[in-house]
Amino acid sequence: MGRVITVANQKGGVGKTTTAVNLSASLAVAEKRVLLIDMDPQANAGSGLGITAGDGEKTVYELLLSQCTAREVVRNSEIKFLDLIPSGRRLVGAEIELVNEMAREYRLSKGLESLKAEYDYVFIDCPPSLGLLTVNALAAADTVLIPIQCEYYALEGLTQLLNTVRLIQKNLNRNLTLEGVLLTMYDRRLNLCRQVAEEARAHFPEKVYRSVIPRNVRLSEAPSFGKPILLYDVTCLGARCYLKLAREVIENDEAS
Amino acid sequence: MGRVITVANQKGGVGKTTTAVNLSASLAVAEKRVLLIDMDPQANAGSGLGITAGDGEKTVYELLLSQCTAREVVRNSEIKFLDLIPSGRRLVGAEIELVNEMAREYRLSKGLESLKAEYDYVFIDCPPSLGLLTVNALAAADTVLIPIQCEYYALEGLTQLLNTVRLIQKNLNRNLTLEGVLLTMYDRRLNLCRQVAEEARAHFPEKVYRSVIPRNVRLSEAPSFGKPILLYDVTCLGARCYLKLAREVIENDEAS
Ligand SMILES: Nc1ncnc2c1ncn2[C@@H]1O[C@H](COP(=O)(O)OP(=O)(O)OP(=O)(O)O)[C@@H](O)[C@H]1O
Ligand SMILES: Nc1ncnc2c1ncn2[C@@H]1O[C@H](COP(=O)(O)OP(=O)(O)OP(=O)(O)O)[C@@H](O)[C@H]1O
Ligand SMILES: [Mg+2]
Ligand SMILES: [Mg+2]
Repeated sequence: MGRVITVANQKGGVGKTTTAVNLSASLAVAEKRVLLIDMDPQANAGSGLGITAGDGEKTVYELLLSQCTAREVVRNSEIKFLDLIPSGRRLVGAEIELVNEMAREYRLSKGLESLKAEYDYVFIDCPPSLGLLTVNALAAADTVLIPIQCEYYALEGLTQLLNTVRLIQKNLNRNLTLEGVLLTMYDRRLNLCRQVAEEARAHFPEKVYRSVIPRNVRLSEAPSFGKPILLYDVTCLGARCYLKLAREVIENDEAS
Repeated sequence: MGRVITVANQKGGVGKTTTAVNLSASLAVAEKRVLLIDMDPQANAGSGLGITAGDGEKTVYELLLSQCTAREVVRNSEIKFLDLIPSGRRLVGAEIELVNEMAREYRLSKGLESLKAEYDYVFIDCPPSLGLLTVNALAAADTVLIPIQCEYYALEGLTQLLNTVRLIQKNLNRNLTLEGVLLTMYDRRLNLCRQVAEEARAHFPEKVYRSVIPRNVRLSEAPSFGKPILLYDVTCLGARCYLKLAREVIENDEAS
């Protein structure tokens, strides 16, 4: 039964999209049925899979404004068990357009009800903010996966993010729990990285994944070819670490 | 007469805050009177200068909701000619609270009118989005400075950013022009970096600064000590490049 995992962190550039795309792809090659939803107006998750919605095509925007069903906006990707609901240009205006709508925070969760059961995992990539798009993603989620770049500013933003998650748990989604915390762009030669990693492990005992994503230039090259790392360079360190993370997510699932 | 320069890019983690803090500090040591405004709820620009607003203290939030004057929220920094208007926790909710207010896009520009003349430069650090906070910053600005990380996703977001700037020029601020485009986190060993730099120079002929900011770990360490790079390690490459950028900004100013 589809578990919905929202990938969120309002700090920008911490590896949300890179994680959403590459973890989804790694689970799909392990023959898990995966749906990736791009809730970011920048539409980076889509382009990371080589998929962009044309001007006339329906996207997650139409789903949020109840102008279509989820089945109508799902697209296949190059990877057999991986589908995508793409973002679109109009999503930029969605937060203001949704403000006065009924049940504005539940638009995405309502839209997904009919589709969730067809997937083992549903991942949602969020924009770098705590506005209505991210709130919709957290209200629709079973768990939240938090990528943390091993840098000072990324650690500072954690408190605000956890406050928002607590508010969502209290007011919108009682069952929301923490899926895990992922250390990204880790460079073991840097003191700062080791310090941030220690702080994160102290903050979230047992919730920081054993798999750590190193800084690896192949990960930042892959999107320019519209491919997840597995299709761009499956031998590189970045690909191996996301495959290892996928195994860890599956093991955690089987254990609980 | 204070020139207002907004530092904006909706792509996350491209070096907006690092540029706003270190360019401001570099201009201040050149004895230009500088005001830095932190319009990001993450409040990273403030913490990059070692300044955080306590819970009861007034911030840019109260200025936007016309609950105080700009003079009441200005703080001194450790650097003689550099002042700050800090962000605050309540700013997270400001975008929704402002939606139904009169002249919601001009709140910041109205608030700054009385103060601008006391500074040579006013910098505004923006959050990674194109919502009402960034719109307010662009409506209040004379020019916009766009940091671009030399990576693929950062290039993709440019079209959306330029569309928004054009909309602001047409509807809210006819005089808004491009201050310049700054290449950040540049690593000359990487093909991807060189490619992105070439594309950016082709996109913006004559507007890309000659000064390029290299990837330099000292820049990411400085905020954990609450200091701009000049006070943390003035000899490092990162500090020298921001000083060079400051000289280039002053030269451009004197030339025009
Ligand atoms: N482990 C890594 N090693 C090297 N580069 C990386 C790594 N992870 C991500 N990147 C690159 O760093 C940049 C930021 O990553 P990404 O876009 O995934 O972050 P994000 O949190 O989704 O950003 P935003 O906040 O804008 O949505 C991208 O250019 C990406 O290609
Ligand atoms: N030239 C550089 N070399 C190394 N690290 C850098 C450099 N510039 C910025 N950083 C680090 O990269 C991260 C992102 O930079 P920064 O926070 O300034 O970007 P931003 O665009 O303000 O992010 P956001 O979109 O979240 O506001 C920070 O941890 C910062 O310390
Ligand atoms: Mg992203
Ligand atoms: Mg910032």
